[in-house]
Parts: sequence; C-alpha cells; structure tokens
Amino acid sequence: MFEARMVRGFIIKRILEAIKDLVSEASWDCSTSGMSLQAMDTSHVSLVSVSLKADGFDKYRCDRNLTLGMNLASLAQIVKAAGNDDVITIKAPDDADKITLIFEPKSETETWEYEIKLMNLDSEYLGIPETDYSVKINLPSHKFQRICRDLSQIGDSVTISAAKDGVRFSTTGDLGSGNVKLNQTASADKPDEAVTIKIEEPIILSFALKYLNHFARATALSPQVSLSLSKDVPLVVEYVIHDDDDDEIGYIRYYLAPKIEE
Amino acid sequence: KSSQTRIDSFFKVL
Repeated sequence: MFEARMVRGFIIKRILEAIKDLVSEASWDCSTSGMSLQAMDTSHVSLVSVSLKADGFDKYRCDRNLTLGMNLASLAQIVKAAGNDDVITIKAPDDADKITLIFEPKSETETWEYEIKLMNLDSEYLGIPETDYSVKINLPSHKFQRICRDLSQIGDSVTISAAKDGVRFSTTGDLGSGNVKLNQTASADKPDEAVTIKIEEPIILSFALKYLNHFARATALSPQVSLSLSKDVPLVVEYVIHDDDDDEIGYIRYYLAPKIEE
Repeated sequence: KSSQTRIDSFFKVL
C-alpha cells in the first residue's frame, strides 16, 4: 500500500506545472524516504530531477518500493482541477495498474476522486556525479524568470559569464543584443530578495533560453533559485521546496547541457 | 555558430 497526503496540495500542483511541458512521460519512484522522479526531455538536452521527502507529507506510508509510470500531462491536467487550498492524497495498492488521487477542499464536506492508469516505461536513468561547481549564484526566482523571458525576446541563447566583478547574462539576435549584469546584494534584510555569487573560477558558458524559460515555470515553488556552473558541464538550476516552518521538504533540479562553439 | 550538446553525453546511463 502506498499513500501520501499533502495538506498544502498546491505544492503538488506547482510541481506538475513546472515539469509537464518539459517531460511527457515519467516514473515516480516511491520508497520509505519519499517520492522522486528523474526524466529527460524528448530531445535529451535537459534533465529534470524532483524529490519530495516523506517528512514533507502530512501522512506518508510506503510498504514496498513502487515505480509509478505515468503521462505527466494527463496527471497535471487532473491535478489542475484541485483547488489551491485542497488537500491532495495519492494512493496506490502494491500491485497497482492505476493510482487514485483524492482532493478534499478544506472547508467543505466533499471528496473528489480520480483514477489514473499507470504505464510501463523503459526510462533511462542517468547517474549524476557529485560536482564541485566553479560558480554558484543564488538569486530571487522571479528575477531569474524575468532575465530568461526578457532576453529570449532578443535571442535564442544566453551567455552566462561570471567573474570577480559579478555575473552577466547576455544574448544577441537579429534585432540587436541585450545583457543583464547582477552584483551581489549587500544586506541580508530580505533573504528572499538577496543575490549571492560565489566564484572559485571565472566561467563563460552558453545555454538555450527555450529550456531556461521552461525551468522558470517552477518560480512559484520557491522565492530563490540557485544556478551552479562549471566549465563544459551542464548547468544546474535548483528550486528548493520548503514547508511552512521553512524546513526543506524537497527540490526540483533541472540540468541543461551547454551549447558549444563549433 | 554554436551547437547544442545532449545531456546524456555528460551523465552515464545507469
């Protein structure tokens, strides 16, 4: 028996909104420690990794490890029907060929129940090595969203360069060029609005803005996002998910392969 | 001219 109940059901809604257009089908791996998912987009340029700790749920029971393969667009479509204040419960028997989703509006005496068919997916699982990144940038997630959105009006790719004097995001296209320079913020009065930049070694790398705009759909999950970069390796864009007490209950990490000069 | 690399060329398939 598998059962996971999330009182803040909007977290599940937001996670699905953040991955459904990037990955069409994927498997959730459920164990006593929590639920996780790893999948590449169809063109194999990016990888998304989601983790939700068992502690992050209000009730969590997993008697046996389960792999729940499903169409994420269908799941997102159903979960979209849940209200933002709804409690969401996911249930599956051990030999599941479907899962049950239960939505309970907090103030009402109603229960909405949906069943979703499961799929057998032969998904490739990638081993991601521990990496000491040369550059780590923490910035407000809405700022990152805006940088990606605005620069994609000009060009298809962004060049991120980080050196002692700060980080620059730049792009060029047919109509011209644009760039955004970020400096570390001085005070920690508003941690959500802070920009912190750690540079071990300067880097300059280019990435497709199309994917970064996809990743920015996770903005509602966290006020801050981190970008980790090293020469010639994929960029990591991480949104850490917190509960009401500000404890970490999971994350969405997106990995994006760099563009290289031919 | 830059070209897009693939993510599975960086990480090993398990």
